[in-house]
Amino acid sequence: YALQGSRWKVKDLTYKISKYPSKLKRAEVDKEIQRAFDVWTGYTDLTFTPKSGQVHIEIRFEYGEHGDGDPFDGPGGTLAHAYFPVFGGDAHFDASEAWSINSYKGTNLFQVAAHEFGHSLGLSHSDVRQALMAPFYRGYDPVFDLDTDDIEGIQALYGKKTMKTGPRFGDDDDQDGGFDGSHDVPSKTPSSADHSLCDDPKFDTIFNSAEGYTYVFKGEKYWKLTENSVAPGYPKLISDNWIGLPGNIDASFTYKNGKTYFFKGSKYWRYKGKRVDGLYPKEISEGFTGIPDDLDASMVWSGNGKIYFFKGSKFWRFDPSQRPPVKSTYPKPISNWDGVPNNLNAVFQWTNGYTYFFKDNAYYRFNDRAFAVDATTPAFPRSSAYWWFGCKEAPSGTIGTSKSSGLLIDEESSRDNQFGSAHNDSDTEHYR
Amino acid sequence: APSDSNALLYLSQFGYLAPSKGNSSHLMDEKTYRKAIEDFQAFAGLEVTGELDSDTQKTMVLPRCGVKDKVGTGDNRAKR
Repeated sequence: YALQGSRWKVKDLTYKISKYPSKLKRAEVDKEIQRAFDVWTGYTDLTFTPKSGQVHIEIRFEYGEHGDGDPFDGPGGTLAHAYFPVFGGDAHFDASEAWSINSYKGTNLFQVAAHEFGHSLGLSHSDVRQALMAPFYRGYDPVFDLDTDDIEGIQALYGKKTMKTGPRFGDDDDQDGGFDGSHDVPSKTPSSADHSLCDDPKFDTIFNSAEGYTYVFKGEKYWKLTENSVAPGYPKLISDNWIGLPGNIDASFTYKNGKTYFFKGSKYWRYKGKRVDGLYPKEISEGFTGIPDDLDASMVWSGNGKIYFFKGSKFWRFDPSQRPPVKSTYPKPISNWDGVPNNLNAVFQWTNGYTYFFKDNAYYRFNDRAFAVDATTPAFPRSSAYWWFGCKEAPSGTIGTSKSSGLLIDEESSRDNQFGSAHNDSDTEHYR
Repeated sequence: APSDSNALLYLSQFGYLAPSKGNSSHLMDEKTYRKAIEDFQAFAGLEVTGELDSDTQKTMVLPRCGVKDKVGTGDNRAKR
């Protein structure tokens, strides 16, 4: 799946159908549109309510040129288009198509609407052919369900569907066996800005545990991250929970064997969960032959599953299945990673599939598919304090703290303005 | 089936090629064109040949969504 880069901040969304197709009954269209929204409510906490007046998503069936600079082309060809959240979320359907309901004939309204609403929610086209978010019309499917790819995409934006049993501020990461599989439910920190990472957001290392938690290490302390801030009850002491592990770690990563590796100076440690996994520390030169001491950062890159180490202006690729594990063509300049600076502090891949590079008090989001730092608004680097740690006001001198800056400078946004969508910017956001 | 010129329009419309500017003629080298076709073939799950072969032509005339497959073509996101 691919994420466009914006999403709705609110989960209770409203919509209206401003223009109906001429050959279908309005009540039938209403029902199909609601069914299409329900595709996405089945896997998230999103709700969609029809309403008059100003709404989040406006739906229109239009012919040809219809005011947004992206005219429809008559029967066949382009069937519909929709705008990403930051551009309004509206969905337009080509009124000249033979729209149909529960039929193999014509163009099935439900299928197309469900796809378009994926865009309205922030999903781009997927290159997984069987996914709903693949760009080509798939025809009528009487037993439709979302593909895993679509589910992972929408949940990367809005989290998994939760049981509505009230707020959950639980923090079970320090209790062995306490993991219940619902750890990634977004939780709101009551006082999210009350932590020292806001004063000095530069940190040592960041990694995802095998259980799916994201941890930030800095000096002797560590924090667990939630979807948009730090979890309550942090920081804690590294030495209290990772017994035997020192502070001021240089680099870390969790490998596909589920074990987490920590690097400091000339040594490294391997942990399974929070238990040391053997006799450690060991020498980097022995366990990771070809990798230098005193690293800046490390990660497992999703592009090929190999381990990457970063130091100064250079990087090394380590493949444990090869001999030697580091090819003679390494190290290479970090400038090969388009847009990524030298002298990094940390790097990791987050659960949304992007790779994030951190330096000083800012970060860069790297798009593995395009192999470059994302060109989006606000631009990267962005403030780590604001976007990762939930600090209300980032320290002065950081950048990218405005979630709406730059929205009016690109082509798609100006199209949206021509169309005159009644769109409330405060309900959308760019995400980290 | 789309001709080369229609394929060019298609590839521009859906983000595989940078759109041409206004009324100026757009001269494009073959390598850029082949790369755009390859990108499209890879995205659509076709055999990647770089040629406007029959499978690619058939896919280009399928009904589809009007949103670009590659949002941001023309900036550095499609560089590699």
